[in-house]
Amino acid sequence: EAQPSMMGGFFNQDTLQHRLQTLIEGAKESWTYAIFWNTSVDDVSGASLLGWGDGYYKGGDDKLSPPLPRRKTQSSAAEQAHRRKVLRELNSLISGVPNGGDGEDVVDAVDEEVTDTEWFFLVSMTQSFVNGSGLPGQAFFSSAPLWVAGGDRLASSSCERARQAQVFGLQTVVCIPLANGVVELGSTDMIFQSADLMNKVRILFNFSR
Amino acid sequence: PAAVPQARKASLARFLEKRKERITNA
Repeated sequence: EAQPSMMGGFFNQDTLQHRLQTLIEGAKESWTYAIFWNTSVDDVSGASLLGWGDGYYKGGDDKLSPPLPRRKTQSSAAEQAHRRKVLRELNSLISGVPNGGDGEDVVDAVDEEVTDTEWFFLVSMTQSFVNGSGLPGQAFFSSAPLWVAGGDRLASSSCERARQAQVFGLQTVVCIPLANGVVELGSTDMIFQSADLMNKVRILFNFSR
Repeated sequence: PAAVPQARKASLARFLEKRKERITNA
């Protein structure tokens, strides 16, 4: 039975976004983000690649809860200045207007603190995983979900992305392999394995079933 | 920003728009 291309035909970015949003907003757990990593083959090397397909960022309690003692990993003033600069440049890139503004509201939004999880999500857009590397690659190549719950488990992972996730305040990262990619979910909460969630991902993202 | 390929632009634009909404509505 033919599997449609995830990024082609009817499975375009709009439907992908809709599915990621449905997954997160409809979940009983509090997920911070969902990413779809799309599989492809590098034309030159022939290597298998998992690259950014699309993502939905909901956010966590890092902006909504009362101030907590700042984690040792919480960004410094210099790091915040860097993040804001990058965000301003990204706004320019998207809007096509120097300094990224279509009005004061955009400038104000850019000047708000860029949280650790927002930054982790943004950096994810530049990442890819070759031949089974990283949590998404491991999940895809083993055809088995990876569910890493707990800062300690993330921090001690052999995977750079998992360690990075812990540094940026995430407590749970899940990678669920599909025919043409991987759905990754992350949360600042500790969330234990749920068969319901994995079934929901497979129903939402496997069109041919 | 230079590391963000054209294909990511839609995701990025959506993220920035949602972020603006979150901050405006906070």
